[in-house]
Amino acid sequence: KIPDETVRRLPQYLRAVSFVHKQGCKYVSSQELAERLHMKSPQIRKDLSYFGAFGVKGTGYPVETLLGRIREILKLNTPQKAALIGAGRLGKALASYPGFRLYGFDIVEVFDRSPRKIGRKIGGVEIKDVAHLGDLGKRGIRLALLAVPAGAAQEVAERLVEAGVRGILNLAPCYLKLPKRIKVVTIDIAMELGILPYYV
Amino acid sequence: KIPDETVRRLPQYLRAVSFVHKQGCKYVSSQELAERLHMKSPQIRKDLSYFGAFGVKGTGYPVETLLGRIREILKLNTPQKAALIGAGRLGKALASYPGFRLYGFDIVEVFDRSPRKIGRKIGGVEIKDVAHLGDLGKRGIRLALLAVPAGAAQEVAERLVEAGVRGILNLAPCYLKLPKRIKVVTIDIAMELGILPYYV
Ligand SMILES: NC(=O)c1ccc[n+]([C@@H]2O[C@H](COP(=O)([O-])OP(=O)(O)OC[C@H]3O[C@@H](n4cnc5c(N)ncnc54)[C@H](O)[C@@H]3O)[C@@H](O)[C@H]2O)c1
Ligand SMILES: NC(=O)c1ccc[n+]([C@@H]2O[C@H](COP(=O)([O-])OP(=O)(O)OC[C@H]3O[C@@H](n4cnc5c(N)ncnc54)[C@H](O)[C@@H]3O)[C@@H](O)[C@H]2O)c1
Repeated sequence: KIPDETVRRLPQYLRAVSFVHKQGCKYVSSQELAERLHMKSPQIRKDLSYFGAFGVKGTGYPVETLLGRIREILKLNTPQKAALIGAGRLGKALASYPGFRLYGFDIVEVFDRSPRKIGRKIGGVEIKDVAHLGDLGKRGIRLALLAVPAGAAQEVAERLVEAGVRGILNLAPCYLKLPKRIKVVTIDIAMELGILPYYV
Repeated sequence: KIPDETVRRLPQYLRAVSFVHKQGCKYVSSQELAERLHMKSPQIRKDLSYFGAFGVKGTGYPVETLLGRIREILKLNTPQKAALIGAGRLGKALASYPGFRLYGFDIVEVFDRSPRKIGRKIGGVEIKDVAHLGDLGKRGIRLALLAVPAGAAQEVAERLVEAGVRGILNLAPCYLKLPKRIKVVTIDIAMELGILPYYV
């Protein structure tokens, strides 16, 4: 089993190896990855060895193989359908963000509760009424991005779990209390900014 | 000196204590904070003891005092002026986000390079030409939010440092190579989403 810290670093390796791949390189050394990612190369070699990726001394890791292997571990080779809840300021930006494609994500459904927004489109997807989520799991949607106010996030998250969602990216500045089997990642942008003055 | 891990947790304590304060509570126990934040209460007691916050057995920590103390440590009592670079999809959402106020932040200047956008307003602030940053440090702007494409982020960040910025919240999916004295926090929203399928 791969340790959680290693899994958390895999997307960073994916980003760095994709970059090198786009530049046409066939091999990449752990040293080069270490410089790009500002990590230590022994750490990188150890992480990559968990899933059998072995570099050849003097030439490094074959880029195509490494890319395929990381994408396979992260389960990114199967297209990942996601639902976006909340078509406000942040939701609008997320709905049309092309950067999710690198990880194989596609926002296929958008929900909101405002009658003014339901029926309009953002990112090319029609906004539907959050009161009618239906069976998201049955439609192959196991992931959701939550961009609703903090006060609404817990209740909406519980309804998403009932509808079959198993992983949530929470952008509301609050903690979601959900069963252990649901994977939640919370990003609080204001909080990350709040750390800076201490160091400046 | 307060350890870095403790500093990173302070904004979470601030968020939880502000919530309890808004509800009118005068005291809060480390146990209640532990439940709200899903941390362990010995960890919370240890963190709070670094800056002399002592709870009274049976009643807990005085909420007003705790709030003041955390804000003081994080230097959030002095209004923090920030510049936003990039008035695109994400920049528009950030420019009018009221959530930065909890931490005392105000986006006072916005820059972009697109002639179409310069002169317009977002979040009530006029967009200026990124070619003329001027002396941000002299105008009391030591922090910046970077919402430009990844390919432009490094060059823009270097110019911000020359203009006097000392802390950067980077929202572009790339690593910024800057002198050690500059504090950089990078948030890669797509990458955080990219971790979910592994667990789902
Ligand atoms: N705007 C930003 O830049 C920014 C930055 C960091 C964090 N956030 C967080 O992201 C979330 C969204 O912020 P925003 O600025 O887009 O807010 P917003 O008010 O512009 O949008 C919120 C949207 O959620 C909808 N909504 C409210 N309750 C709902 C419910 N129960 N079910 C479904 N939809 C519901 C509203 O109709 C609205 O369209 C908030 O939690 C905010 O704190 C925003
Ligand atoms: N849209 C999202 O939801 C989202 C999510 C995660 C990360 N991001 C990241 O945030 C950044 C901005 O994304 P976006 O969707 O707002 O893109 P965008 O293309 O809508 O906006 C980018 C803005 O930056 C400006 N710009 C380009 N080069 C510049 C330079 N050298 N100096 C100043 N301004 C410059 C452009 O004129 C444009 O207004 C990107 O790095 C993106 O990967 C966006």
